[in-house]
Formats: sequence, structure tokens, C-alpha cells
Amino acid sequence: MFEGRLLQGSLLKKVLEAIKDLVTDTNFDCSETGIALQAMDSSHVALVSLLLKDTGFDHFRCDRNLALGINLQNMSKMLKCAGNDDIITLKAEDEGDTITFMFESPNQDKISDFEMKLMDIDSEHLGIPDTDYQAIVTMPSAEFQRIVRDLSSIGDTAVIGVTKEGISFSTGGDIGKANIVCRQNTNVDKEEDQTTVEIHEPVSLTFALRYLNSFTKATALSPQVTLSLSKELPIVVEYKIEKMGFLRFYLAPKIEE
Amino acid sequence: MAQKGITSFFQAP
Repeated sequence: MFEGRLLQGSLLKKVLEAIKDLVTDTNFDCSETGIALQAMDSSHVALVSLLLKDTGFDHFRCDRNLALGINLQNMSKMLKCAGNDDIITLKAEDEGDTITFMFESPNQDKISDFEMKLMDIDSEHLGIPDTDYQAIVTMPSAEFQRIVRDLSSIGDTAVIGVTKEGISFSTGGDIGKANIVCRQNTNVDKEEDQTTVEIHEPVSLTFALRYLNSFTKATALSPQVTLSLSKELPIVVEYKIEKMGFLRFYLAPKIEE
Repeated sequence: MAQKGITSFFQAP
């Protein structure tokens, strides 16, 4: 059987809010090392990769590898019934066709069990090659969210450029143009307010803002976001999940025809 | 500009 008890249940709620509009159905792959998920959006332009390590759970048991096929909208409906401070336990039998979510209130005076039907999902995992990215930028996740939202009101695509000075986001549309530059900034009081640029070579790529906007639904998971870019490769937008792993989004670039 | 698909970058097993 599989059982995972998560003291900070709100993390799971946040993960679901971040991916439920991008991916419809997906397998949660449970093994003794944790829970992993890989899924593409319906148009096969973006890929989501989630890792929740066993060590991040208060209790974790997985006797044999299980692929739990889940409709994310339905799981989101279930998790919305958990309080933000609740402890969440996931349970599934090896041969079962349901998953149980147990919610415990912080002072243990309310225990709720929700059972959700699983589905059979054929999924093939894509091999993501290890890449030495030409540019890696870490910046406040709220800042990234704001920039992407602001640019979305002006254009459909954004050019993201990285030089040793910083990262720039540009767009254009019927009403005009916009260009935002965030400079490397390591002299701030709080580490989470820093913007750091690690660069081997300047890089500039074009992406659909609609997807970038969708990724920023993960902002609540982490105060910082890391953007990794290389010429003619998908951008990686990574939100680290404290003590547990990460939520990564890969987005294919737009290329000159 | 053309939108590339993600599967053209990552290999199926």
C-alpha cells in the first residue's frame, strides 16, 4: 500500500492550484523515494514536472511502485475541502481504484476522509536531457508574476533576454510596446528579494505569455523562481518546494519560420 | 513565429 502524511497540507493544495488548469489528467507516480509527476498540457507545448520527496513527509510508506491516475480538477475539488492548516494524508491500496485524502485539523478535533475515484491513464514519460543552461536567473517569484501579468495585457509573446547585467522581458502589441529590465541585485536585506544572474553566454528567446502566466499560479509555493535558458531550448521555470522537491515547468520557445 | 512542440526537444522512451 501507499501512504504519505504531509504536515504542511497547504503545500499540496498549492501544487494543485498551480497545475490544475494546465494539465487535465495525470499519473502520480509513487515509489519509496516519493511522489513524482510528469505531464504535458493538451497542446503539447509545455511540460510539468513535480517531485515531492519521501523525506518531506512526516510519514511515508510505499510498498510497491504505483501510478495513481488522477483528474486534477477533481483532486482540486477534494483538496479545497481541507483547511489551510490541516495535515493531509494520501492513501491508496496496491490494487485499488480509489485514493483517500484524510484531513486532520491542527488540534486533531476534526478528521475528514474523502475518497476519490482513480482512472487508468496511459502516459509515456519524456526523457529530459541534462543541460548546461547558458543563463540561469533567480528572482523573486512575485516580481516574475507581476511582469508576466503586466506584459500579457499588452502582447501575446515575450522576448526574454539575459545578459550579465540582468534579465529583460519585452513584448509588443496593437497598443504599443513594453520592455522591463531586472538588474542583478544581491545587495538587498532579504535573500528572497535578490535577483541573481549566472551566465555563460547571452541568450534571447521568445515565449507565449499565456503559458508563462499559467506557470505563475505556482508563486505561492516559493518566494523565488529560477529561470533557465539556452538557445533554441525550452525555458525551465522552477519553483522549489521547501524540504520536498520542486515544481518545474518547461515551455517550448517560438522560433522564426 | 512558429510555436514549437515540447516533444521535439525531449525524447519519448
